[in-house]
Amino acid sequence: PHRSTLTTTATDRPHQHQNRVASLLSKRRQKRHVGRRAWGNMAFSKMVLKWRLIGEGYSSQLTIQDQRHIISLAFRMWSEVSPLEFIEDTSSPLADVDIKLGFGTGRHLGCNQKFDGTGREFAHAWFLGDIHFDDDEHFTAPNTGSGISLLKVAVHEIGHVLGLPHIYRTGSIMQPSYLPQESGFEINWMDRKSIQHLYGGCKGQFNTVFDWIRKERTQYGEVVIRFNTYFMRDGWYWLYENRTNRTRYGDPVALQVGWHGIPPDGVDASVHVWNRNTDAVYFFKGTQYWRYDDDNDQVFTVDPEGHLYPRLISEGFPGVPSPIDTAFYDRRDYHIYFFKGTYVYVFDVTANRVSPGFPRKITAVFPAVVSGDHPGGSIDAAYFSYTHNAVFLFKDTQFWKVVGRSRDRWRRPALPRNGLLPHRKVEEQWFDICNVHPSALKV
Amino acid sequence: EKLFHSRDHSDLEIPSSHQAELITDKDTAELFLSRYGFIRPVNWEELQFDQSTGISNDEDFPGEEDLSGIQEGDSSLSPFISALRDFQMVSGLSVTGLFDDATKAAMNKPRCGVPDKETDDATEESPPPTTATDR
Repeated sequence: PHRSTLTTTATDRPHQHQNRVASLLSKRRQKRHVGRRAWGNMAFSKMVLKWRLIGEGYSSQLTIQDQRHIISLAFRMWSEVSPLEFIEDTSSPLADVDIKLGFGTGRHLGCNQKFDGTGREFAHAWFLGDIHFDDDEHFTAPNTGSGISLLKVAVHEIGHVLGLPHIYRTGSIMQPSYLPQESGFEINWMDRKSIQHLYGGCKGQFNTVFDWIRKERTQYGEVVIRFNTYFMRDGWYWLYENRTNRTRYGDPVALQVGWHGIPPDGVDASVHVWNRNTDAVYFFKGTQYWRYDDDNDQVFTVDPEGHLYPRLISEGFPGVPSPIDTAFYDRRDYHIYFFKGTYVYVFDVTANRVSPGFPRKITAVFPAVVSGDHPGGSIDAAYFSYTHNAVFLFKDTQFWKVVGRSRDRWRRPALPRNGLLPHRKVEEQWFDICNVHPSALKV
Repeated sequence: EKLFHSRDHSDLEIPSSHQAELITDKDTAELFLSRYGFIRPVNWEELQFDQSTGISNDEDFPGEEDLSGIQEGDSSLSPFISALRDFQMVSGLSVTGLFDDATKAAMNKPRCGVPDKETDDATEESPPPTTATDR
């Protein structure tokens, strides 16, 4: 009887699921298909899904730990490109587990679809339900270069469970036939759009966004200047690859993994003061701030000027209140712009004081180009992007681009100085910055 | 299975995992194509009367005697050949409608058991694993 749990339980819940799915389908059905189910249009109606590798269905080829780790990584890969989050749940009643996985050979796990032995079919899956792996296949861990990659098959079958059909596009993980694993396979752009077509894109507020600039030497000894863009939200961060318009594969990562010594639960702002005399990265949180030591990849305890960290903001930046909402450094006028509430404080780095006439209302310093289209105050993040050579103000899931001093105003001279162009959605410009469930952070 | 086994089960041979049946001829190819949705099973009720359109479809069905005149490669009529062409197209093979070696090799690749084509849930007897009604 145990063995049949995998499938019968699944059938036990038809009504519950059907209601949710039906509601989705009935809406879609009216729009597109009457009387026929449209492949690729059904989806889970909740964003946090529980999965379990069923004890009776462990593979005989890999250690249990390996199997669970690989499957956990497969779920995480889908989580990195969609608003879905996955939790491995080994304790709830089976009926509460959304996705059950298991290995079997031939007639297996009470399934009505017999496996065919070694070769050809390596797994199958049910919509919104279960996944079976054919244990007659030679499943291997990622990057072993032989056998059938369990990671790749798991990502494919989870794609089915989430509602994706077979997709014949080259490079798609949803191709029906197994292609020997290229090293480092990832969910490509089109597959991301397919899953986002079902579940929507990733949205959310950010604590701070900044470009981290550093000098590097090429193999020929030339000094080149590189920068990376970082998005931070609570205790984790993403490196955003501007060239490929997506986050780095495998992100988000926990803050304490990549930025040693800054508050692990997140910061208010990050500022990189970079000019002829100064090259200093600061992180702000509450009433204190830290300076980051690029060379040793951790915060200073004592910086070259002898300052002890963390320091009070009021000490390092007299006249600036704390905590702040956010801040950014504008290389063009060598000022740091601190935001708090509805006010902005412009800090003159050279003179080490707040510039005369400040604080001023944000609406006065950054007027709305379209009346009424303005974040008002409590800005989440202010970001000077070297990629776009522009300043962006983030609030909730929207951003406002500040009128560029040269190009924009050359094209439209009537635009106000530092005006805020009409808002747009963050996910329309920076793609796939998706959460994963905290339990998946370590995978 | 034998009714009696010796107590130490020494006469029980544990079968080593068997090899999946390869696709070698037209019959196994036909099974493959219908399993993965390229050949749609014929549903008589649906054929007799299509409720949603109220139109009787039986003029669509070519009938037994018409089939006898179909030649291999004459894709316009044989469901098998048009399914074969379908499969060749989605697999990136040259669309010949012939059961050639390249097609055979593609059919024998390791693959997922979920059908490639939308399947109609009228085939309750052996529903594909992806129909929601299974739940």
